[in-house]
Amino acid sequence: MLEARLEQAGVLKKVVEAIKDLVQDCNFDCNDSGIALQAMDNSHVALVSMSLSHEGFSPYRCDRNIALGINLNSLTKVLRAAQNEDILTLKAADSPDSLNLVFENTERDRSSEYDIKLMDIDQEHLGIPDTDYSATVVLPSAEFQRICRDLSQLSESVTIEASKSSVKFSCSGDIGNGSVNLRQHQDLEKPDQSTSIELVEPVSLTFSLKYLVNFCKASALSPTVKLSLSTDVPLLVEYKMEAGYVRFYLAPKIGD
Amino acid sequence: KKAQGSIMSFFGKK
Repeated sequence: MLEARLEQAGVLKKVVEAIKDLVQDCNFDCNDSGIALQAMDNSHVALVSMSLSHEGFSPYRCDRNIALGINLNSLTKVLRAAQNEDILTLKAADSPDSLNLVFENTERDRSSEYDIKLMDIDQEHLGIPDTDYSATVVLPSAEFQRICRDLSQLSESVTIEASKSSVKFSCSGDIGNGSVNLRQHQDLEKPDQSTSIELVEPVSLTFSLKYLVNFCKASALSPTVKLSLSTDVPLLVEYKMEAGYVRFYLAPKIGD
Repeated sequence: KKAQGSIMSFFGKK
């Protein structure tokens, strides 16, 4: 059986909020190392991979591999009943029909209990190869969100160019064009506000802004986001959590 | 115009 107690329900709320517009139904794969999820969007352009390590729970118990097939809309409805600061306990049997969720406030004088029906989801897992990326950019997640939102007003796609000292996001559309250039800089007082670039070789790749705007719904998970780029390889957009991550992969646009 | 690639052409089925 699965029994996992999360100190802050907000963690799961934010994870679900981050991915629910990209995927509707998915399996939460639970085993002794934690809870993981991998799912593609309907059009097979993007892939989300989420991991919550057992270390993020206390206690955590899962003696067998259990796949929890969940409709994320339903889960969102139930999680709305939880405050971010509530303690959340997830429970499921070995071959479960439902997932049990208990929310307790920090004073422990209120507890709410919900059961959510599970579904059989036949999901194929993709093998994500280890990649040595040509460029890795870390920037504030709010900044990335703003850039994607702003540029999406002008165009469907953005070209991301990483060089040694800066990263440039540019687009062109019917009404004109726009670009945002971020120079590498270190903010010693607020390290989360820094922009850092690790470069093996310069890259320039074009991606759909619709998907990037969607990924940015994960911004609440982390103050920074990491973009990993290589020519003709999906973009990796990673939000790190205290004991896990949400990673999005986005297939590039190809051709002229 | 650029065409949108599919994630499945980069990551194979397990």
